[in-house]
Amino acid sequence: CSPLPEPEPQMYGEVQSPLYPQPYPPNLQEQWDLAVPEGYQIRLTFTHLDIEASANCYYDSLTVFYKEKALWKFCGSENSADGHHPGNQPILSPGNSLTLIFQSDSNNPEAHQNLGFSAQYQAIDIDECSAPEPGDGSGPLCSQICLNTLGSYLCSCHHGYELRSDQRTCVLSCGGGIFDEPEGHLFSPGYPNHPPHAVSCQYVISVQEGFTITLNFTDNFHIESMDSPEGPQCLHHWLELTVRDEQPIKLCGRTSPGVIVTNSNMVKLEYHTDDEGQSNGWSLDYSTHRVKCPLPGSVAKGRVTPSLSEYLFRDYIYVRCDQGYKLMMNGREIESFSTICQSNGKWHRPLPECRIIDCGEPDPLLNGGVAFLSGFQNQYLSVIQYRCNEPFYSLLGDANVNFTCDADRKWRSTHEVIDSPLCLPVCGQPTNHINVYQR
Amino acid sequence: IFGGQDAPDNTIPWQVLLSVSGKRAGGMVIGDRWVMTAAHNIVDKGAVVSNDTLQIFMGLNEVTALKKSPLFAASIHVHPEYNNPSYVDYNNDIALIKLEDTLTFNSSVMPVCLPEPGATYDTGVMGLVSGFGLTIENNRQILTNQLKYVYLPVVDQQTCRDSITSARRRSNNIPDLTTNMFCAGLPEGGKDSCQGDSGSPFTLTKDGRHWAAGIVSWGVDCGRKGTYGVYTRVANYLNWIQKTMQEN
Repeated sequence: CSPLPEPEPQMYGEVQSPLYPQPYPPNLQEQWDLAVPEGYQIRLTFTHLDIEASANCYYDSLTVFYKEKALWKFCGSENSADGHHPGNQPILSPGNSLTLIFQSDSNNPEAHQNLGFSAQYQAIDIDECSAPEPGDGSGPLCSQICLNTLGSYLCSCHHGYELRSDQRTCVLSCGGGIFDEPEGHLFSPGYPNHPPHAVSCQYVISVQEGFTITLNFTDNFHIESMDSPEGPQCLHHWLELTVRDEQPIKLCGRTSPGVIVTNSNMVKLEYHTDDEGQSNGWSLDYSTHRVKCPLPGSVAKGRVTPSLSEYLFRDYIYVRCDQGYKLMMNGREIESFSTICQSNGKWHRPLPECRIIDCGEPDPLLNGGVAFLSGFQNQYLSVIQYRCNEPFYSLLGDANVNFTCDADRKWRSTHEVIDSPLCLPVCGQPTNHINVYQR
Repeated sequence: IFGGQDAPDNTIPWQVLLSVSGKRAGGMVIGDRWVMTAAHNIVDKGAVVSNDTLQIFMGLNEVTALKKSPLFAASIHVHPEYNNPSYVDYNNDIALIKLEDTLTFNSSVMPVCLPEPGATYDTGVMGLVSGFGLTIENNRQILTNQLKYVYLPVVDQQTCRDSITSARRRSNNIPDLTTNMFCAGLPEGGKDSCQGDSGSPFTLTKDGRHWAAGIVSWGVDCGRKGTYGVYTRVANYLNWIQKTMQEN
């Protein structure tokens, strides 16, 4: 023998006695195991029941079991005086299964042929939330709010409470966790009313680096304090404020701390009360602001843009040099410069220098030379003059031989000519002449 | 040069002395890599002499000193229409020598100007002829060691042609005077260019500049009365000169 497989849960079905609607045969023992999904119960509705009637359904019967416990035993017909007929009302199983056993004895009354029964069943959602509290002392199904669902249920909690991990009971909510939105509102449990005793709540406000948190406590602030000669002491109830890299401070009393600028992107608040005393608690709004970077200063012979009264996290600045100057950083020329205000309040890189450009040594002139007229070391706006080795060479044409170091680092004449001039030989003009004085 | 004088230093800085297989000739500097001369100096028996037989000197007036620092030719360009196998046809007697090295000009080496397009050769205008060719002292022709010069007037073309015709009565095989030539000299003789001056410059002056009007080419005797020196008319070759220099 091997165990029969569990019947596949159905949402509805039909059960009929053998040969129905013909009279059922004698000596029967037939069993039906009905099952619907977990969380449902079975509603069984008889459309017809005609079983030989007898006292206590002694001879023929249809017995309904739930987990081996006989719940009902039916026989007879709708109007018979004997027997036990279910009538028109459906029957409801306690759980998601039912077993029907139909049996007949060896004798059937010859005058009347009984037809047996026909019944339909369907799965009916169990309203677990309506179930009475178990008597085992485990408490209600849900400690606060029970929400029935098809085939199951959910527990929920009132405002100010959180569902425990057992998904059944609720615990006082501190509204805790991590607050990472740029602004928000926090309050102690039950605020503005006093919460249950022995509260220990932690709140962490943590926003992106580059932002600082400012707390703004509302005026209605009440944390029990103990008076002492040194002033109010936060002995039993307190709100401890911890800012990164700073000593924690404890707040209590009836005076709101008002606005606290933390200069930090993370603030931890721990609210503590003991088993005695009363504190109505506190509430605050927090906001965040971008970290400020120092004013970048100025660059000689350059311009820092944009010019703002203050520079905040993620602000960019650019530096451009005046005409004739180039950007230099760490001894190297750079094509462009920008820097960003970082989350730590420092600029991503320091400002560059603007150094005057130079055009380099002017091209040498064959059979000529070059002389500086003004300026310094081939720098921007320096003026040079090309000359030819006179009297044996002369410049081509009457071109202006003065070249100026231009902003594009090219020596350029006033005629926008870049190429250096050309020295052409002077012909036919000896430096010494044949002088004939004799006549 | 007959009837001339020693040229002071740096007065004719375009003057070139050529030594072609040991034979003395003249030339003139016309660019920082170019020397112009007479074609007949560098064509021997119808063939252009090889570069290595040609030595080029410039910058000094004294031959012995000058010859200490020769320059050499990179290429020789004879006028394509020069054809003088029998030494009686000096038409197109012009050639260009390209130097191996570029010259840097100074007071002793300077180019002579080329003629302007349409330059005129007016009769009687005095020109300057120079050279290291034969000179005459005490009725004896001698080889000079010193650059000499003489001023000579441009001679009327017909007058020159007549003198050549007259000379033909005394001597055969006298070359023809063509339009590519002009004459310079004195009817009474005594002043002239001579052998060894070939290729040297005959310059005229305009606006204080010397321009190469002629190249010493040929003549009947030297300094003789009634004869004139014949010079290649450079102005007729401007296009060829420029083309040759540009293409090379």
